[in-house]
Amino acid sequence: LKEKHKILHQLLQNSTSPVDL
Amino acid sequence: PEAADLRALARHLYEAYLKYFPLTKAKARAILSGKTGDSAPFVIHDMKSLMEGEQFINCRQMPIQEHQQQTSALTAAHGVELRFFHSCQSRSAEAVREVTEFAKSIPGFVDLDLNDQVTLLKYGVIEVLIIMMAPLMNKDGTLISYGQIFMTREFLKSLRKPFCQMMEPKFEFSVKFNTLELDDSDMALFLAVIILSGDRPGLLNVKPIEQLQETVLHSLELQLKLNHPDSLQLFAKLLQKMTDLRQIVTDHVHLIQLLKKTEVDMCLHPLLQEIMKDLY
Repeated sequence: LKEKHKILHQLLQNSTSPVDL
Repeated sequence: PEAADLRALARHLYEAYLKYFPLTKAKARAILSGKTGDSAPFVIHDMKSLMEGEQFINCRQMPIQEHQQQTSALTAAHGVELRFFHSCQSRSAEAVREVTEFAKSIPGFVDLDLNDQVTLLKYGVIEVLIIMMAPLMNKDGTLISYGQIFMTREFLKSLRKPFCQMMEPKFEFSVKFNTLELDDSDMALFLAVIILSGDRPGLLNVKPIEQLQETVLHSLELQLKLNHPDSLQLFAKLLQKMTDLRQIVTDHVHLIQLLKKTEVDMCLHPLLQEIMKDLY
């Protein structure tokens, strides 16, 4: 599931700083 | 849990809500009722005002990425609807990031299985975004672009098919939802309840999610009793809205899937694509 949702996964793992969307 | 713990949870979620969501209901209602002094929103009511308003729409987007380069490459010949739709997608992707940060602030959420965190967001985030649209709407239109613009409902209905069908169900839902008169502190708890739904497809470990949701539900029930002492059955009425919400999301996703098939120039934002793939 994590593999299919890389951006969501990244958002969950990263800190509160804005992520490149 | 003790009432004091439930109140502390409500305060914590309200603070997180204020931290991550830039346009609160209080601010939106002040704009809609003209109580913000000199900063009335720009009104989009026809194609001409849409063209004029596009500079507002684009001014707070995320740094330019591949997707937005594609967006700006769209010419007028591709249709104003598609261009506007792409602006909406950029804002939605940013809103997904805000909702993710809010979810991470729910006590216990980040301790859940990471796969389950992904599933809860995948299934919950569009429901949350639709609930968060309600405070921005009234029967005549909606605030967009962080409250800088008011777009009329009639204008949205005048767009070509199927774009004209996208917002009308949200207006119908929002006008009814707004009669419950929730404030931002109630909304914070309700959003957490939605995110912590233990019946999302594919969850690996349901029990801890249900336990977290139960605590937030207790906190919401207490909050509504204290904050709306005269509103009978408000807790039950609010929970019933979750059923309507699922239908709206299902219809919304089907509409996006239809758009993907019928609109040659349509490109879906990668994050939204991830969320909507195999959703319903």
